[in-house]
Amino acid sequence: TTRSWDFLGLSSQSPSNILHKSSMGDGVIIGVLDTGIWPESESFNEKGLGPVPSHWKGVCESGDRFNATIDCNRKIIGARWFIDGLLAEYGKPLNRSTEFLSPRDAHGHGTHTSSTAAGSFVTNVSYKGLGHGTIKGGAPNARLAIYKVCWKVLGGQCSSADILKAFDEAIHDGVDVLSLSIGFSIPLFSEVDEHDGIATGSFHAVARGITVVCAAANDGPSAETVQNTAPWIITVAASTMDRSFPTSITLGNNKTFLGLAMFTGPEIGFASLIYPESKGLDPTAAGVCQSLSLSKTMVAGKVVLCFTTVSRRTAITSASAAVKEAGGVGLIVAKNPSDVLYPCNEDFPCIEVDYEIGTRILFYIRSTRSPLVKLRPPKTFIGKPLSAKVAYFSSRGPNSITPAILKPDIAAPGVNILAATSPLDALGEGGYVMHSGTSMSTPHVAGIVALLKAMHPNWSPAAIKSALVTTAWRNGPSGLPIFAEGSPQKLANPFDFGGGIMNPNGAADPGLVYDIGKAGYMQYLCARGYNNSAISRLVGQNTKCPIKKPSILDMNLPSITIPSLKNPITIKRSVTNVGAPESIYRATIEPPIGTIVSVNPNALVFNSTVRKLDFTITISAIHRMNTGYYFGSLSWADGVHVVRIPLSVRTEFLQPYDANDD
Amino acid sequence: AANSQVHIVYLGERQHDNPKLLTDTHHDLLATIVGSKELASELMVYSYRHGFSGFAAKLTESQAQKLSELPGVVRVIPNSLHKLQ
Repeated sequence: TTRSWDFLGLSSQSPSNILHKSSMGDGVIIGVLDTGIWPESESFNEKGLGPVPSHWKGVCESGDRFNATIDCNRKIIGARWFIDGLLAEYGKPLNRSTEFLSPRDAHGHGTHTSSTAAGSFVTNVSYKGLGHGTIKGGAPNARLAIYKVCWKVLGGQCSSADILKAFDEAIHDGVDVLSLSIGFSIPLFSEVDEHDGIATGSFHAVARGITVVCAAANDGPSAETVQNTAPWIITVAASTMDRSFPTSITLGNNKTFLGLAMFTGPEIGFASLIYPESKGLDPTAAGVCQSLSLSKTMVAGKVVLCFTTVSRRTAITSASAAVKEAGGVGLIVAKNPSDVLYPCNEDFPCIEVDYEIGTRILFYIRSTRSPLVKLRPPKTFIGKPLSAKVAYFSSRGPNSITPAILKPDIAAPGVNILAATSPLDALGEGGYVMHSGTSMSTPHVAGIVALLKAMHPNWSPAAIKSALVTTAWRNGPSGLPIFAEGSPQKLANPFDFGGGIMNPNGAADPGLVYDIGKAGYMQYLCARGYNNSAISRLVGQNTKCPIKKPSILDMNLPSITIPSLKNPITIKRSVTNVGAPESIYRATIEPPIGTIVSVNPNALVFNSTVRKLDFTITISAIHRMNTGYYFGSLSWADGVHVVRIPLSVRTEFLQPYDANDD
Repeated sequence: AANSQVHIVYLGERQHDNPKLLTDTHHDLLATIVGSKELASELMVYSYRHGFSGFAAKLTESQAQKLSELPGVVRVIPNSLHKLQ
């Protein structure tokens, strides 16, 4: 977070942003369901914080190496743990030499997310000399309520029974925001199925005005991989930011290329460079990173170049281990470009380049009798000309449960995020680490939600989501559209980043919001086909769905997604004015290709008595053919605000299923 | 016991505001299936009683099936695992 908040327009030096207008989230309680917390981290110091908010009704519980009296303070106001559901399944006792039966974080993940959401200011932090600066949470004065539900078992697991219990207690405790960097697996369960404890627990939390922010998951860039898709949740994708860690690779012919890396150095002066090329029908087989087989005589004292098509980190890990074991001094990995970086074991110099640079280095090796290379340690580069992209790993829409509900909702920085961690984190250095994932982008949004709650305590979770989505950035600071990493890179669309990359200062003053109350969610459940008695029990009041099933498309979300347009369709929306009472908004439409879109009325006049207005959007297809999704937008503007929602339309004249089921 | 697995018995929104009473009703409901209040207490993993009503308990498939047929029970579903992202 030494750069992410500045990237999002929340520099602590600037007096005009919402960080200061919201008193940095003072009085707001963020509940974090994760692996617990390392309370001694400087990120959780209570300097300058006032008394615990009066609406807090929770507790701080002691346990293994966690003393509630000492370890909770005015920053960490609550801490509990829930493991009974996991232990009952796991079938053996917790290994207490590697994990604590308490809120103490043995993993590091929960400390990282908590410090990103609401950590205090900590100056002079860096990781391997990179990303130097001040780390802080999005809401540095907000308080943390820690619910440890994920455990260092099988790489980090959390059971739905424990998650539901944490929701149950958090609702009682008085949290204002819940942050969950947790996901499930595809195929998903329905939103009202407790297999997915997050959807059910969050339904009850949202019904009580608690905003629930969840990770979209890390299964990108394939389509239909987004998780936590219930419409009452804010689902967060991950983006990069304007920071990079370039390192120079200078060849013996004096040509220099830039790669990306995370190691401390020192510089590796000109050393021999090899590419393990084999003889026979497949000469490139020996140079595949994940299957390097190297002899000491061949590699000792040399830098090795290898190629991989595997996007996961395993290829780099195994290659660096093989090169190191054979006495090599460095590794250059040519792979599909991605900004996610991790150090190699024991700080071994491994540098990532794209295939183009990898191929040029390979041509140099093939054309030279004694190829040489010099590797410099990486430097931190921030600001222009770097532009943010949707991260390669970030899960993508469409939503596989309900394609008409756009997911993810929003993107936030989640690549190479420097924050506090547990001292037991294997990658940590001095209590800090860089991690990547939608786990990291989620608390960025939770922190901003805390600032918005401090400024607008009466806004509903749906209003907060709307403010975030309608003001998000689709373009970088240069005005050019944001890209999404993938193969190949492409312009980002709503299935990559929902409304766009979060714009905190814009979200604080959105002008209009698309609000949803309990009735709106009941309408959704009716549209999804749940029966009256199940809906009545879920919402706690007698509910009778209308005989004509409502359309999911009419749910008052800040987006419109039509998965199967055949005949012209008219969709309803309403907006509530949260800006100046006397305002006139006019509609601007950017129709998806191949569609005609009209809005009625195309001007909305608000005054002191008219705060909420309805309108309709009619969409029809120009061509009678099946297409993929095309994207556009509908914006309402009053000269001060632009309230934009994404439109996504697919025309299907030959339908694979009965579209009326939606 | 060897065949039992944690199940979540979901009862929906709370029917009243007294958490203690709600937990008692959860035990009663479970006792009707497992035979006694003592055994119900032993099998109960969690009582959800603040934000919504329900409980988690170690149940065999047939006990879970019987519970799901009781009035007031919205769904009975096996516990499952989530992952960090």
